[in-house]
This record gives sequence, C-alpha cells and structure tokens, in this order.
Amino acid sequence: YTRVVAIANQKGGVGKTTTVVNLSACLADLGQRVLVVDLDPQANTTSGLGLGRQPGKSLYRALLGEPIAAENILDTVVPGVSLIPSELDLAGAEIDVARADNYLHRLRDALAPLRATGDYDFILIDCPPSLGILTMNALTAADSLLVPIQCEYYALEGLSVIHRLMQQLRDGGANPNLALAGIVMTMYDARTKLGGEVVREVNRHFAGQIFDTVIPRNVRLSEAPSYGKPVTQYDPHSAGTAAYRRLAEEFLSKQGLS
Amino acid sequence: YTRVVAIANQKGGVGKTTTVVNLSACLADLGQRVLVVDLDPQANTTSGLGLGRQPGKSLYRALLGEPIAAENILDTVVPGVSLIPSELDLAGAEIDVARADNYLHRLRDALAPLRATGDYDFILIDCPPSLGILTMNALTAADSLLVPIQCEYYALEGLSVIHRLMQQLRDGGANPNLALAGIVMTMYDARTKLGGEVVREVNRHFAGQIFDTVIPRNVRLSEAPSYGKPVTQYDPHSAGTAAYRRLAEEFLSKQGLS
Ligand SMILES: Nc1ncnc2c1ncn2[C@@H]1O[C@H](COP(=O)(O)OP(=O)(O)OP(=O)(O)O)[C@@H](O)[C@H]1O
Ligand SMILES: Nc1ncnc2c1ncn2[C@@H]1O[C@H](COP(=O)(O)OP(=O)(O)OP(=O)(O)O)[C@@H](O)[C@H]1O
Ligand SMILES: [Mg+2]
Ligand SMILES: [Mg+2]
Repeated sequence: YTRVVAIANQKGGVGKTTTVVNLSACLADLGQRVLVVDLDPQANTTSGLGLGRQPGKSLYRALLGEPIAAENILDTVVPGVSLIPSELDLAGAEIDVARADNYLHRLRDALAPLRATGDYDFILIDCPPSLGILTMNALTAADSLLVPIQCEYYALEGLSVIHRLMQQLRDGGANPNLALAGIVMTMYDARTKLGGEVVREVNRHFAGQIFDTVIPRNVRLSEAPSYGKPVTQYDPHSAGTAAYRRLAEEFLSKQGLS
Repeated sequence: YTRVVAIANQKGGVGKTTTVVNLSACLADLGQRVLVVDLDPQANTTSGLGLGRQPGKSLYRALLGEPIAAENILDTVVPGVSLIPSELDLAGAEIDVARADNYLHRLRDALAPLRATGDYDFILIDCPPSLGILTMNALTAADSLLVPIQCEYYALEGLSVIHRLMQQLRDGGANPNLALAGIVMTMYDARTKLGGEVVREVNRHFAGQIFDTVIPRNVRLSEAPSYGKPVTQYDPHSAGTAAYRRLAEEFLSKQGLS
C-alpha cells in the first residue's frame, strides 16, 4: 500500500525542497522505501539528492500520456530513495497539459502503475512555488498534503489560500479523499520574537494539524545542497539532521506506521 | 520619461517583494515618484506597503484589455509611492491571458497610458516566483530587469535560466531593448562561508552586473511586513534600512540619475 504525499506551498522559499530531500532520506533510514518526484522545473530536489541535469528524463512526456520508463527512475545518493527527476522543459508542460483533456488527473494517471507495483511505501512530490497546473496535478494525485511554513510574516498570508484550495479539490470531486498530512514550521529562529509569534498564529488557525517537530534555522541545511547530499550525510550531528529525524518519526506515527 | 523595472526571479523567497517594498520607499525618499505594480497573486507587496486585501482592484481586467481605472491606483504608507495592488484572483488571469491574442504584451499595453502621463519616474513590478505568463508579461513591459539573488546554493541554479530567458525575449522580438538593471545579493550572512562562496560564484558568471551594495540578513527586514511598513519606517536605524538606502543611491547612479 503506497501513500502519495504532496509537499506544497505557493509561497516561495519556505523549505519545500529541503523538506522533501531530508524527510525522504530520514524515512529511508527508518526502513521505508521512498520514491521522490521532482515536479519543480527548477529541479532543486534533483540536485539536492546528488544528481546533475537530466535532459529528457522529467515527467514531461508522462504528463502527456506516455508511460514512465523504468530508466527515468533514478537511484540517488541515499539508499532506499529513488527519484523521478525534473528539468527546465517541465515548465513547458504546464501549457501543453492545460490544453489536454482531463488536465487535472494527468499525474495521478501517470503514477498509478507505480503505486500498483507496491515497490514504494511513500511517493513524495516536490512542488513549484505556485498553484498552477503542476501543483494542482500533485494535489489531485496525492493522498495527503504536507505544508512547510517558514516562520515569517509573509508566509502566514498564504495559509488560507491552501486551505481553501484543498476544500475545492475535495468538494469539487477532483480528489475527494485529500487529507492534510500536517503543517511543518521551518527556519525557526529562537532568537527573534517573530518566530514565536508566527508559530502562535499558525496554532490559532490550524490547531492540532501542526507537527510538534519544528525545524530550526540551521546553516548546515543550506550548505548540504552544494555537496549534493541530504543533511543526514553532510553533517549527521547537526541540529538540522536531528530535527528531520524527529520529523520522520512523528510523520510515520501520524500515518499510523511507527 | 518613465522607466519600467521588473523585479523577478523564479526562485522563491529570494527577496523580490522585500526589494520592491524597500527600494521603492528609498527612491521616494530621494525625491523619485514611484508606482509599484504588484503582479504576484500572493499580494505580499500590497500588504508590505500597508494595504489590506483589495478585491477587484488588481490588474486582472487590465490584462484583458480594460483601461486601468484611476481609483485602482492607491496611496501607500510611503509619500511618493503609489501602488496597483494584487489579489488572489490574479492567478486566474494567467489562464485567460494565455488564451488571448498578443498574450505577451498585455501588461505593456495596460501600462502604456500611465507611462505616457510622465507622472512617475519609476514603475517597479513585483513578480511571482515563476516564469509563467504574469512574469513574462512583466519582462516584456519592462525597460530593465532587477534580479535579487539569495546568498544560497539553490538560488545559483536559477541564474542561467533568467539569462537565457532575457536573450530569448530580446532576440525573439518580444522586448528587443530589455536590459539588465543589475543583480542584488540578498540575505547575506557574513558569519557563514556559504554566503561568500555564492557571491564569488555569481561574480564569476556575471562580473560587472552585480550591485556593490549587498543586503545583509537582518531580522528588521522580516519584522517590518507584519506592521505593514517598509523597514525605513519600521526601524530607520537598522542595517536593513542602511543597505536599501545605499542600494537606491547606487541604482540611481547606474540609471544615470544621481
Ligand atoms: N531550516 C533551514 N535552515 C536554514 N536554511 C534553510 C532551512 N530550510 C531551507 N533552507 C534554505 O533556504 C532556502 C529555501 O529553501 P528551499 O529551497 O528548500 O525552499 P522551497 O520552498 O523549496 O523554495 P521554492 O519555493 O523556490 O521551491 C534554500 O537555500 C535552503 O537551503
Ligand atoms: N535581507 C533580509 N533579511 C532577513 N529577512 C529577509 C531579508 N529579505 C527578505 N527577508 C524575509 O525572507 C522572506 C522571503 O523574502 P520575500 O518574501 O521578499 O521573497 P520573495 O522573493 O518575494 O518571495 P516569493 O518568491 O514568495 O515572492 C520574507 O519573509 C522576508 O521578510
Ligand atoms: Mg523548492
Ligand atoms: Mg514576493
């Protein structure tokens, strides 16, 4: 039984890619078999997991109906984590998919055969910072949505949008069973009063839906991508590694799996 | 003679909005008449300049051909800075504009009458974190492009994309005179080696096109938006205010105006 989780937030730079790269690594270290789908044309998740540019290997053709070829599912620097990479041309898919029939279910249909194999416990999808066609496809293909939120004021403004969108997808029939896997607070800086204010404000609106694990601002998390490694490999003893390990355990227990 | 400058970078969270809000305030303090256009459906610039939600006042209808109404140009908390606000529905404009004729020149045509009045020295456009229809319209309407880059590894990967896009717009005829106003390094943290590495790397690829002024990471810059003020009003003596004042002076001198 494969669970598909979309990691999305239209606000930019909140830690979507950092969460996908490090959560997938920590889940694999806990024995879970993970497939990561990089749905962002920036392809940051692809490089964060140690892979260079992969021309022609993105989901572009799969979104237009071609089955995903086995050679487009790549090994990463993390044993237990496979990746469907992204590339710049994926941005062009938005226009092509928008004009196709059934444009919201393209990713769900492309991933269906991979779910059916039972090869993966989790499929994690990294989304671009927008609510365009690619992210809508991810939300329609997913069983649940994980929302990283930066502990900053501008990040607060986007929350109500995501909530409304989830309701629309559920009520409108595109994805009736879409659940919220949880909200994870990122880049928390205990030295500033802003961090605490944002956490309190999010708690007020989304009580019970926020992970207890808060990811601190930690320079090791921003250094690791330049070495093409998750933080668990770059600096196993960092605060960033400890936080993502705790998040993986809490995530599994919320999924009923620990 | 009005100069139109697009502030764009498809990488999220690099300081586009923070730069538009604070640069516009500092330019106004130097006597420039500034119109800010919020082209991001997140409407962060609208709230950063002290305005709440503005239903119906975004550029949505203007992008489909309706002239911009005078009452949609609002005063902000900064004397000398006016704003055309954004709202969530602007995201829907991407699909409508994509299907319209001449879809790249919609913003340029909408702003033409405002340029012609000579009421503004600068029109600054805040863009969403993507290279979709809205940002493409901004790059086609602009005389020049200002690119904020965070001093982080992932931010580096997107630079070549922006450069290639500029060339396509110039060579393809959509905007033959599009110039690069400059690259501004943001969120520089002198305590980490990553910051220095990224600045050196950007200098290697874009020598001579980077502003000498580097914007430091400064908590006052992230606190100011929760008060709906630019940092110049929130904390006039902060490092953030000093940096954006220097940037405004350097920007004017690069424009040949100081
Ligand atoms: N907890 C953290 N501490 C320090 N730096 C972080 C942390 N999380 C993320 N970063 C850094 O902040 C930047 C933004 O994070 P990231 O790229 O993961 O966000 P994103 O939401 O995926 O961005 P985009 O919207 O562009 O896809 C990156 O340079 C990343 O390395
Ligand atoms: N120099 C700085 N020091 C500290 N915080 C900053 C600085 N510049 C921006 N920030 C904060 O970092 C976050 C991202 O900045 P901002 O929202 O301006 O980026 P953006 O590129 O406009 O994001 P988006 O891609 O979502 O439009 C905001 O919360 C902002 O307050
Ligand atoms: Mg990302
Ligand atoms: Mg912004």
